Amino acid sequence: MNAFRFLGDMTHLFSVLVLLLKIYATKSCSGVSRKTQELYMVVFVARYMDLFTDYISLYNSVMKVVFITSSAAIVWCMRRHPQVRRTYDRDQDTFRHVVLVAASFVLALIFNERFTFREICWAFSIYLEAVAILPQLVLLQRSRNVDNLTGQYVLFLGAYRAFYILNWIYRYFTEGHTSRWIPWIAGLVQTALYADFFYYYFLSWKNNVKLELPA
Amino acid sequence: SSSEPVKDEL
Repeated sequence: MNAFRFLGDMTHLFSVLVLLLKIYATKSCSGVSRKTQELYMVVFVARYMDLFTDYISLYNSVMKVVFITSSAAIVWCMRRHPQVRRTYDRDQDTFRHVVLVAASFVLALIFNERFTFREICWAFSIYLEAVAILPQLVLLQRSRNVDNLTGQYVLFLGAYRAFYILNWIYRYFTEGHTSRWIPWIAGLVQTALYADFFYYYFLSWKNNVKLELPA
Repeated sequence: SSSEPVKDEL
């Protein structure tokens, strides 16, 4: 495992920890899109079904369990926790996320590495992950006051994607895999979605003002 | 194995 891959996994892990910390410490999920969290839960379950069939490393297995359980815990808090659920911005989190699920599924049926149940699930999870942040970005744009932790959550998620691209470039030159166009294209789309956010995050940091995305 | 290069990622 190269350093880029490891840094990617760590920033991904940090993003989840930041979000759990925000929800736990403030007992509030304001500014957090439940739809994005539900999409991530679907992504992780679809992709990590190999948890019991393909062992790669203890590191991989532990991370898979962490990502599935943490996303489930966040969704559970936002739906069931007596205090947290009341802070959910239901009226602003209106993105039609079912459309993303359906579109990703159709794409996975057409573009996959093999027409098997597992490969279709894997491709589906790659496509869905690429667009799962959209409800969160729309919600950020609608909320006038983005709190620091929510901003950092999205920043870490974006960093995770950027590090994974560097990881693929590194692997391309050291191992030479050229046929992996599904994660490459989906990964580039996914990272591009953060470009706008990175720009405004940088501006708010540079000018030392609160993050606000233009409508 | 080299035929499964990316699925060792998360």
